[in-house]
Amino acid sequence: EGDETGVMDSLMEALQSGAAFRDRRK
Amino acid sequence: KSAVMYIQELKTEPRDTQLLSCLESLRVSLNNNPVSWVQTFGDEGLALLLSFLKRLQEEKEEYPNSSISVKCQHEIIRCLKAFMNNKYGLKAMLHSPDGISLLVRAINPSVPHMMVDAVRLLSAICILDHPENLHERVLESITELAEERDIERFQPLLSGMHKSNIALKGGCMQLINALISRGEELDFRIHIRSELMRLGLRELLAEVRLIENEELRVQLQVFDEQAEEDSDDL
Repeated sequence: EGDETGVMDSLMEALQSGAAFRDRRK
Repeated sequence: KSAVMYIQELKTEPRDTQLLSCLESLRVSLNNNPVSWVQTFGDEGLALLLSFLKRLQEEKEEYPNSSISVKCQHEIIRCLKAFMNNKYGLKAMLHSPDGISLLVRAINPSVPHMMVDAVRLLSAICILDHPENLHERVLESITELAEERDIERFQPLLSGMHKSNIALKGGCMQLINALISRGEELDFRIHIRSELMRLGLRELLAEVRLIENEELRVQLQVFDEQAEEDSDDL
Protein backbone atom coordinates (compact mmCIF):
# COMPACT_ATOMS: atom_id res chain seq x y z
CA GLU A 1 0.00 0.00 0.00
CA GLY A 2 1.22 3.49 -0.82
CA ASP A 3 3.54 2.36 -3.61
CA GLU A 4 1.21 3.18 -6.45
CA THR A 5 2.31 6.30 -8.30
CA GLY A 6 0.66 8.54 -10.87
CA VAL A 7 -2.59 8.60 -8.85
CA MET A 8 -3.28 12.29 -9.42
CA ASP A 9 -2.10 12.10 -13.04
CA SER A 10 -4.66 9.34 -13.75
CA LEU A 11 -7.50 11.18 -12.01
CA MET A 12 -6.68 14.40 -13.85
CA GLU A 13 -6.53 12.61 -17.18
CA ALA A 14 -9.89 10.95 -16.50
CA LEU A 15 -11.39 14.35 -15.65
CA GLN A 16 -9.96 16.01 -18.73
CA SER A 17 -11.15 13.32 -21.12
CA GLY A 18 -14.57 13.16 -19.46
CA ALA A 19 -14.04 9.45 -18.64
CA ALA A 20 -14.36 10.22 -14.91
CA PHE A 21 -17.97 11.27 -15.48
CA ARG A 22 -19.03 8.41 -17.75
CA ASP A 23 -20.68 5.38 -16.18
CA ARG A 24 -20.99 7.37 -12.98
CA ARG A 25 -24.73 7.46 -13.26
CA LYS A 26 -26.74 4.30 -13.68
CA LYS B 1 19.31 16.41 -1.71
CA SER B 2 17.60 13.95 0.60
CA ALA B 3 14.05 14.40 1.87
CA VAL B 4 15.46 15.06 5.36
CA MET B 5 17.62 17.87 3.99
CA TYR B 6 14.56 19.59 2.52
CA ILE B 7 12.78 19.31 5.85
CA GLN B 8 15.79 20.84 7.59
CA GLU B 9 15.97 23.63 5.02
CA LEU B 10 12.25 24.43 5.35
CA LYS B 11 12.64 24.49 9.13
CA THR B 12 15.16 27.34 8.81
CA GLU B 13 12.16 29.35 7.54
CA PRO B 14 13.64 30.60 4.26
CA ARG B 15 11.86 33.54 2.68
CA ASP B 16 11.30 35.02 -0.78
CA THR B 17 13.79 33.87 -3.44
CA GLN B 18 15.46 31.42 -1.06
CA LEU B 19 12.11 29.78 -0.31
CA LEU B 20 11.15 29.77 -4.00
CA SER B 21 14.37 28.09 -5.02
CA CYS B 22 13.98 25.47 -2.26
CA LEU B 23 10.39 24.75 -3.37
CA GLU B 24 11.31 24.47 -7.06
CA SER B 25 14.01 21.97 -6.27
CA LEU B 26 11.70 20.09 -3.87
CA ARG B 27 9.02 19.80 -6.56
CA VAL B 28 11.52 18.19 -8.96
CA SER B 29 12.62 15.77 -6.23
CA LEU B 30 9.04 14.85 -5.29
CA ASN B 31 8.26 14.20 -8.95
CA ASN B 32 11.34 12.15 -9.74
CA ASN B 33 12.05 10.07 -6.65
CA PRO B 34 10.38 6.79 -5.62
CA VAL B 35 7.46 6.72 -3.18
CA SER B 36 9.87 5.79 -0.35
CA TRP B 37 11.45 9.25 -0.78
CA VAL B 38 8.04 10.91 -0.53
CA GLN B 39 7.32 8.78 2.56
CA THR B 40 10.52 10.03 4.19
CA PHE B 41 9.45 13.60 3.45
CA GLY B 42 6.24 12.40 5.07
CA ASP B 43 3.74 14.08 7.37
CA GLU B 44 6.39 16.43 8.72
CA GLY B 45 7.31 17.72 5.27
CA LEU B 46 3.64 18.04 4.31
CA ALA B 47 2.88 19.99 7.50
CA LEU B 48 5.75 22.38 6.70
CA LEU B 49 4.48 22.95 3.15
CA LEU B 50 0.94 23.59 4.37
CA SER B 51 2.14 25.92 7.08
CA PHE B 52 4.14 27.97 4.54
CA LEU B 53 1.13 28.07 2.25
CA LYS B 54 -1.13 29.25 5.06
CA ARG B 55 1.29 31.97 6.11
CA LEU B 56 1.77 33.21 2.55
CA GLN B 57 -1.98 33.25 1.93
CA GLU B 58 -2.49 35.30 5.09
CA GLU B 59 0.40 37.65 4.25
CA LYS B 60 -0.93 38.01 0.75
CA GLU B 61 -4.07 39.61 2.08
CA GLU B 62 -1.84 42.33 3.54
CA TYR B 63 0.56 42.64 0.59
CA PRO B 64 -1.51 41.56 -2.43
CA ASN B 65 1.11 42.62 -4.99
CA SER B 66 4.03 40.66 -3.69
CA SER B 67 4.80 38.57 -6.77
CA ILE B 68 7.41 36.45 -5.03
CA SER B 69 4.82 35.41 -2.45
CA VAL B 70 2.43 34.42 -5.25
CA LYS B 71 5.19 32.43 -6.99
CA CYS B 72 5.96 30.61 -3.74
CA GLN B 73 2.27 29.81 -3.20
CA HIS B 74 1.98 28.42 -6.71
CA GLU B 75 5.12 26.36 -6.25
CA ILE B 76 3.71 24.88 -3.02
CA ILE B 77 0.54 23.88 -4.91
CA ARG B 78 2.77 22.16 -7.49
CA CYS B 79 4.70 20.43 -4.70
CA LEU B 80 1.42 19.25 -3.17
CA LYS B 81 0.37 17.79 -6.51
CA ALA B 82 3.68 15.91 -6.74
CA PHE B 83 3.35 14.80 -3.10
CA MET B 84 -0.20 13.52 -3.71
CA ASN B 85 0.69 11.66 -6.89
CA ASN B 86 0.86 8.36 -4.98
CA LYS B 87 -1.47 6.62 -2.54
CA TYR B 88 0.66 7.41 0.48
CA GLY B 89 0.84 11.14 -0.21
CA LEU B 90 -2.79 11.39 -1.14
CA LYS B 91 -3.84 9.70 2.09
CA ALA B 92 -1.56 11.97 4.13
CA MET B 93 -3.02 15.05 2.47
CA LEU B 94 -6.60 13.91 3.07
CA HIS B 95 -5.77 13.25 6.73
CA SER B 96 -4.33 16.70 7.23
CA PRO B 97 -6.94 18.90 8.90
CA ASP B 98 -6.55 21.94 6.65
CA GLY B 99 -5.15 20.50 3.39
CA ILE B 100 -8.40 20.85 1.43
CA SER B 101 -9.29 24.27 2.85
CA LEU B 102 -5.84 25.64 1.93
CA LEU B 103 -6.28 24.34 -1.61
CA VAL B 104 -9.69 26.04 -1.72
CA ARG B 105 -8.01 29.30 -0.67
CA ALA B 106 -5.75 28.94 -3.71
CA ILE B 107 -8.84 29.35 -5.93
CA ASN B 108 -7.71 32.89 -6.63
CA PRO B 109 -8.86 34.36 -9.97
CA SER B 110 -6.22 37.10 -9.76
CA VAL B 111 -3.56 34.37 -10.12
CA PRO B 112 -5.00 32.31 -13.02
CA HIS B 113 -2.07 29.87 -13.42
CA MET B 114 -2.17 28.89 -9.77
CA MET B 115 -5.97 28.70 -9.79
CA VAL B 116 -5.90 26.22 -12.70
CA ASP B 117 -3.72 23.87 -10.66
CA ALA B 118 -5.86 24.33 -7.55
CA VAL B 119 -9.19 23.62 -9.26
CA ARG B 120 -7.75 20.58 -11.04
CA LEU B 121 -6.44 19.12 -7.79
CA LEU B 122 -9.74 19.77 -6.04
CA SER B 123 -11.67 18.19 -8.93
CA ALA B 124 -9.50 15.07 -8.62
CA ILE B 125 -10.13 14.95 -4.86
CA CYS B 126 -13.90 15.23 -5.46
CA ILE B 127 -14.00 12.16 -7.71
CA LEU B 128 -11.80 9.92 -5.55
CA ASP B 129 -13.35 6.67 -4.39
CA HIS B 130 -13.23 7.22 -0.66
CA PRO B 131 -15.47 6.18 2.25
CA GLU B 132 -15.95 9.83 3.11
CA ASN B 133 -17.77 11.90 0.49
CA LEU B 134 -14.85 14.08 -0.48
CA HIS B 135 -16.87 16.33 -2.79
CA GLU B 136 -18.84 17.30 0.31
CA ARG B 137 -15.64 18.22 2.14
CA VAL B 138 -14.55 20.34 -0.82
CA LEU B 139 -17.94 22.03 -1.02
CA GLU B 140 -17.93 22.66 2.74
CA SER B 141 -14.53 24.36 2.49
CA ILE B 142 -15.74 26.47 -0.46
CA THR B 143 -18.84 27.46 1.54
CA GLU B 144 -16.88 28.29 4.71
CA LEU B 145 -14.41 30.50 2.88
CA ALA B 146 -17.23 32.36 1.12
CA GLU B 147 -18.98 32.93 4.46
CA GLU B 148 -15.74 34.28 5.88
CA ARG B 149 -15.36 36.66 2.94
CA ASP B 150 -19.07 37.42 2.76
CA ILE B 151 -19.35 36.51 -0.92
CA GLU B 152 -21.39 33.99 -2.91
CA ARG B 153 -19.64 30.62 -2.61
CA PHE B 154 -19.28 30.02 -6.36
CA GLN B 155 -18.25 33.59 -7.16
CA PRO B 156 -14.50 32.78 -7.38
CA LEU B 157 -15.24 29.96 -9.86
CA LEU B 158 -17.46 32.24 -11.95
CA SER B 159 -14.76 34.94 -11.86
CA GLY B 160 -12.28 32.32 -13.06
CA MET B 161 -14.62 31.50 -15.97
CA HIS B 162 -14.62 35.21 -16.88
CA LYS B 163 -10.82 35.23 -17.34
CA SER B 164 -9.35 34.89 -20.82
CA ASN B 165 -7.24 31.88 -19.75
CA ILE B 166 -8.84 28.90 -21.53
CA ALA B 167 -7.21 26.32 -19.26
CA LEU B 168 -8.77 28.13 -16.30
CA LYS B 169 -12.23 28.10 -17.90
CA GLY B 170 -11.80 24.34 -18.44
CA GLY B 171 -10.56 23.81 -14.89
CA CYS B 172 -13.52 25.68 -13.39
CA MET B 173 -15.95 23.64 -15.50
CA GLN B 174 -14.18 20.47 -14.34
CA LEU B 175 -14.66 21.38 -10.70
CA ILE B 176 -18.30 22.31 -11.30
CA ASN B 177 -18.86 18.96 -13.05
CA ALA B 178 -16.98 17.06 -10.34
CA LEU B 179 -19.02 18.67 -7.54
CA ILE B 180 -22.34 18.09 -9.29
CA SER B 181 -21.65 14.57 -10.57
CA ARG B 182 -20.70 13.28 -7.13
CA GLY B 183 -23.92 14.48 -5.56
CA GLU B 184 -26.10 11.45 -4.92
CA GLU B 185 -29.37 13.35 -4.47
CA LEU B 186 -31.19 14.79 -7.45
CA ASP B 187 -32.23 17.78 -5.32
CA PHE B 188 -28.60 18.55 -4.49
CA ARG B 189 -27.50 18.49 -8.13
CA ILE B 190 -30.40 20.66 -9.24
CA HIS B 191 -29.77 23.10 -6.39
CA ILE B 192 -26.05 23.52 -7.24
CA ARG B 193 -26.84 23.98 -10.91
CA SER B 194 -29.51 26.60 -10.29
CA GLU B 195 -27.26 28.43 -7.81
CA LEU B 196 -24.59 28.64 -10.51
CA MET B 197 -27.12 29.78 -13.13
CA ARG B 198 -28.39 32.50 -10.79
CA LEU B 199 -24.82 33.79 -10.48
CA GLY B 200 -24.51 34.09 -14.25
CA LEU B 201 -23.23 30.71 -15.45
CA ARG B 202 -25.87 30.59 -18.19
CA GLU B 203 -24.50 33.73 -19.87
CA LEU B 204 -20.92 32.57 -19.36
CA LEU B 205 -21.66 29.20 -20.95
CA ALA B 206 -23.08 30.92 -24.01
CA GLU B 207 -19.72 32.66 -24.46
CA VAL B 208 -17.66 29.57 -23.67
CA ARG B 209 -19.54 27.52 -26.27
CA LEU B 210 -18.08 29.78 -28.96
CA ILE B 211 -14.49 28.88 -28.03
CA GLU B 212 -12.93 26.10 -30.05
CA ASN B 213 -11.12 23.98 -27.51
CA GLU B 214 -11.31 20.23 -26.96
CA GLU B 215 -11.07 20.32 -23.17
CA LEU B 216 -13.84 22.90 -22.93
CA ARG B 217 -15.98 20.97 -25.38
CA VAL B 218 -15.70 17.83 -23.25
CA GLN B 219 -16.59 19.66 -20.03
CA LEU B 220 -19.55 21.44 -21.64
CA GLN B 221 -20.82 18.13 -22.98
CA VAL B 222 -20.56 16.55 -19.52
CA PHE B 223 -22.37 19.52 -17.97
CA ASP B 224 -25.17 19.43 -20.56
CA GLU B 225 -25.62 15.65 -20.42
CA GLN B 226 -25.84 15.61 -16.64
CA ALA B 227 -28.33 18.47 -16.65
CA GLU B 228 -30.42 16.70 -19.28
CA GLU B 229 -30.46 13.40 -17.35
CA ASP B 230 -31.48 15.20 -14.17
CA SER B 231 -34.17 17.06 -16.03
CA ASP B 232 -35.55 13.75 -17.32
CA ASP B 233 -35.43 12.27 -13.79
CA LEU B 234 -37.27 15.26 -12.44
